[in-house]
Amino acid sequence: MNDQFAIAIHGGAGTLHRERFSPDVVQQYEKALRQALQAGLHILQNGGRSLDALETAVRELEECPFFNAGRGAVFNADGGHSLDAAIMDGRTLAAGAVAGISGFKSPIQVARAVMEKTRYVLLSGQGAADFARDQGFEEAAADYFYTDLRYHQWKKKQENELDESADLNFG
Amino acid sequence: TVGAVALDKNGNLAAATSTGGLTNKRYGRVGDSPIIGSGTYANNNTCAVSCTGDGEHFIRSVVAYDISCLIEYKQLTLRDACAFAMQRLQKIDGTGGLIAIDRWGNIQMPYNSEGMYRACAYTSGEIEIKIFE
Repeated sequence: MNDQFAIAIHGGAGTLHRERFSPDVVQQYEKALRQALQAGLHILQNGGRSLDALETAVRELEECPFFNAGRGAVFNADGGHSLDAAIMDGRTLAAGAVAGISGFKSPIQVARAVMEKTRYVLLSGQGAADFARDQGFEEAAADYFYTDLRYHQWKKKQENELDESADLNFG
Repeated sequence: TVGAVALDKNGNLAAATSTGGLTNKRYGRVGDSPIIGSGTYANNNTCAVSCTGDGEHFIRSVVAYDISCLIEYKQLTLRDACAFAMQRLQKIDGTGGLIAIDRWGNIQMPYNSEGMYRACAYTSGEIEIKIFE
């Protein structure tokens, strides 16, 4: 064991529409990033595992409505939310992922269970949701994921028929 | 899209990514985030990477694994490997960014879009939180 540890997080990249970012908005986003970073850092400082630090930090970001993941995720063409997540352990090269899962608060939690409790790497769609339910992960109704920002982005994209490459949701 | 990469006191690296994907996505579209090697990758011998941006471009360029290979097979530094991978992404008009960490605790957070929500912390206690340049 050495004393070296470090962590980095991101909340997405893309066309952030800089004009939206008044000092107050910047402060809100920076506060949200700091909260997630500190949550993961605390685990590392106390000798915890990098996997636990990541899952904790990403769950903070999934619960924050500012970012396109979990609560605050973008809308799909059906007006719902289908979420993807992955986690990978550098020590064993084990990995777990879910794609197109709906109705669960923390996709990264489900991805980690795929890694640690199945022999699979990637579960998708209804099967991924069935697995998450079998594992007892917390479910949420559609309004948990709803935010005005994403709803209006979705309506705008539908009305304007912007092509898929129009970057309205920064990653 | 959100993500994290970390190095713990046992020298273990890990990477995680979670996303809602693209607004108004159809037909079960899946981006790079859940694709191991494209949007998410970790290997104690090289680095841990989490990506965000135009998922299709990150899938086609296998960006996360590309960075790991550049370190493992060409002995590039994390900085140079990330720069090379971002150049390749740019060549196919991909936009976005990534966060990466190596086994010595070096961190890179490059992006070629207007901004990226990002933050990092080191053993020293130094913390960096940024959105734009």
